[in-house]
Amino acid sequence: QVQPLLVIHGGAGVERAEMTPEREARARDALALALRRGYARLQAGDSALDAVSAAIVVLEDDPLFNAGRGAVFTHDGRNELDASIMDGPSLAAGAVANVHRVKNPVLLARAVMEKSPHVLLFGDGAEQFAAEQGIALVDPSYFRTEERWQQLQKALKEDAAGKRAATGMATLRHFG
Amino acid sequence: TVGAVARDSQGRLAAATSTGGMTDKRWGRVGDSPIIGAGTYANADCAVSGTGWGEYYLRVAAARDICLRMSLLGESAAIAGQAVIEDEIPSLGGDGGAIVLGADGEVAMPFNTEGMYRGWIGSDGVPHVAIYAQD
Repeated sequence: QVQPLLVIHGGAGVERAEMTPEREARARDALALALRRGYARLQAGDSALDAVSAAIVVLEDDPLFNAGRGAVFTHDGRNELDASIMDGPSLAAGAVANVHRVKNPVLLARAVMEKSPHVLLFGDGAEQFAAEQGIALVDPSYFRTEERWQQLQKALKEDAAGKRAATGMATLRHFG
Repeated sequence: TVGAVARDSQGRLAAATSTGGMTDKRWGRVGDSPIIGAGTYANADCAVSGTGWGEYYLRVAAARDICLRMSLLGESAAIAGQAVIEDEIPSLGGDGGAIVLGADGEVAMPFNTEGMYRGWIGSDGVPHVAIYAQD
């Protein structure tokens, strides 16, 4: 038997200037919980796919991270979610893009991989597939957090002031 | 963006990534996270999940590039991750990070920003969490 391992990330672009002790403690707790949930699957003899799915569900459910609940807003004030998953031995893969009602997009990506002949489903069609597969759907308001909403308002004000258009794409925060 | 890579007790690797994209995005923009080979990739030798400026991860097919370096060139996770995340992407103007897991259990977590939320757990069963480069 091989020793199981799990590695996770919760996003790059973390800046000390925007960090508070409370936020850092929350992040560390959430990451530790994701690691424990995923590793428990590995210790139970489940697959690497099960482990990465379990870990990501924890992070999607935590509003601190830009995925699932707590996702950033688009220009139009919507939360638009993407996810993907891949199995190393078989090269099987599944992905979804631009979904708005799927509570845990990683679970839908896995359903695409395991229960469809396709790799990437998009938008309304992806959500129709989710409904057919019994994947949990939620009202889009589930994903909203005030912090993310204020980030969008700040960006829109900068748009209106011409700051972002004038300086071009290079100054934008493009972590995704 | 969040991501995970794992190796199970049978030595099988997997990778996954999930994201809300970028604030104020327009026109149905899609980044690297749902694109197999850009933000996510796994084969028998390697598993990768990326987080960063998606357009650059797409242009260099970042996740598959890291895995091909490991599979075909025999590079370590650290060397392959550094070549793509710390050298190639910044040379084009992009930034971000990734987590890389090799079939041999080697872990790399390269990033070129001030911090990246990240963590790992293995034989000791204890979650290890880090944020900044010096953590």
